[in-house]
Amino acid sequence: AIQLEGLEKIYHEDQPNIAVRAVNGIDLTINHGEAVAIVGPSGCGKSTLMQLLGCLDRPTRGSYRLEGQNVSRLDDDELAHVRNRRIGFVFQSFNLLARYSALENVALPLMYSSVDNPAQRARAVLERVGLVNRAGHLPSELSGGQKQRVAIARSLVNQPAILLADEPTGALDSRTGEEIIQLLLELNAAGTTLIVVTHDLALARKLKRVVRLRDGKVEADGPPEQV
Amino acid sequence: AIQLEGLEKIYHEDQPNIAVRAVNGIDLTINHGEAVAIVGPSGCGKSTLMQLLGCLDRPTRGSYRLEGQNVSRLDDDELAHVRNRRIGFVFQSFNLLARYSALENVALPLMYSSVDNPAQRARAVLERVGLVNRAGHLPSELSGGQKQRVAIARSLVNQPAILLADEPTGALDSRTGEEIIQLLLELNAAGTTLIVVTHDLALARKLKRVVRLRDGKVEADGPPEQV
Ligand SMILES: Nc1ncnc2c1ncn2[C@@H]1O[C@H](COP(=O)(O)OP(=O)(O)OP(=O)(O)O)[C@@H](O)[C@H]1O
Ligand SMILES: Nc1ncnc2c1ncn2[C@@H]1O[C@H](COP(=O)(O)OP(=O)(O)OP(=O)(O)O)[C@@H](O)[C@H]1O
Ligand SMILES: [Mg+2]
Ligand SMILES: [Mg+2]
Repeated sequence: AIQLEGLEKIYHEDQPNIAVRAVNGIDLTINHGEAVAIVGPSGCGKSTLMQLLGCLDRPTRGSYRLEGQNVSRLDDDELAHVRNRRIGFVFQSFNLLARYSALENVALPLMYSSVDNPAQRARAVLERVGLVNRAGHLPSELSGGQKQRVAIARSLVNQPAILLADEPTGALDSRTGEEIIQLLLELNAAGTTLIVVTHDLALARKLKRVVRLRDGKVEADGPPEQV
Repeated sequence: AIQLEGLEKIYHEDQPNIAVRAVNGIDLTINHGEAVAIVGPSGCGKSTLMQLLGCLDRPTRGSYRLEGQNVSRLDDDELAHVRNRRIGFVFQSFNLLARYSALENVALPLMYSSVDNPAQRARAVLERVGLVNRAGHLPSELSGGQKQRVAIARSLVNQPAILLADEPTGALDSRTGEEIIQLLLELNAAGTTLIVVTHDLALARKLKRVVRLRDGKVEADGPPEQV
């Protein structure tokens, strides 16, 4: 489903003394329905890689083929279509809209597709993450872990083929985190391709494959016991 | 150093069907130099309690004595003085200023006190958290774990008597997280009172005392093995 070749993302490439090679040459293939954990030290390029995978940013160099299509050849409309209909994205810092309630934030991706009863679909995913009793709250009226769960619910409401989750349990206590891990594993069992950045080794071990990054490169790639 | 009696924080108290009893009657005493972990499920009131402890918000009811003074009797100037000089605060969502670099964000609390060489002091704490090579970056040019470490550095630059840290390792991989835990333990060994909200049970176990919250109340309070 996903094929990366020689992928690079370099910030400030034109200013050598402050250039940062955030992603520095990555080759990676991820097939339909896989469950992959991406791990590595703070600052090693995980979120940058996720933004490239999620078509939220363009690489400096290299190629990204998504379901057979070279993503860099898509125009802005086609890219937006892929982003909204095929991919679900959970941001490391949630990125909720401050003036909209939890329910409205979750329902937002449904505006791109014509579904009947968006409020009901949004409410159903909010229930999945244990937050139907916070539906009317603004992000400023939610705890850290509640915001994180709203972000997770929002990523699922369009039933994406590929779910990209950047540290989805980072703000959760272990019990709530367990419930979210179960939810992610169920989605994967039902066919969703799952790519999860995490520093929660308990979560990483439950996925079949772990890719470890260091300094923008793949350092190891295999089953959890080996990586 | 800290004495809470019957402390409450109720959001929308005047609207019974949406009122939230975030802190619902807490009695707690924390002495000088203690190291306390605050744990509990997502949404149980930990961050709200921290905001009250950090004098960033006023309780609905109950009293908070800080080093013998009833905090609710202080006027805004005295409150600001306590907040800036006696207390260091690490926010769950970092709260960095977007238009200032890492170095400027860290140096910010020094503006309230007249220190010579604030840039040097800021650079020294940035070095402590492994980020001196990111001093010139804006928050948008930092990874999640880097932003978290800048927030930690900022909380320390005034050498506070009390450090309140709301999930300080939430965005960090285990190795970087270890380094931060070591830093916090060293500060406590040197006399800083340490109050840490965490769902990282490894960190909680390293502190002498764990206070477990549920639904805005203290459910258990004692050494880690018991709680
Ligand atoms: N401004 C507000 N209005 C209404 N309810 C609020 C407001 N702020 C917080 N809450 C609610 O108060 C409760 C406690 O929030 P708090 O942020 O203290 O939780 P927490 O223990 O820090 O959770 P987490 O572990 O997820 O960070 C939550 O259920 C939240 O929805
Ligand atoms: N706009 C930018 N300009 C310059 N450098 C940047 C920019 N954005 C990110 N970086 C740098 O790129 C590197 C990779 O960042 P990234 O966010 O991908 O790390 P990460 O692996 O997700 O880290 P964490 O685990 O802390 O979230 C970091 O060292 C960061 O400082
Ligand atoms: Mg990241
Ligand atoms: Mg919190």
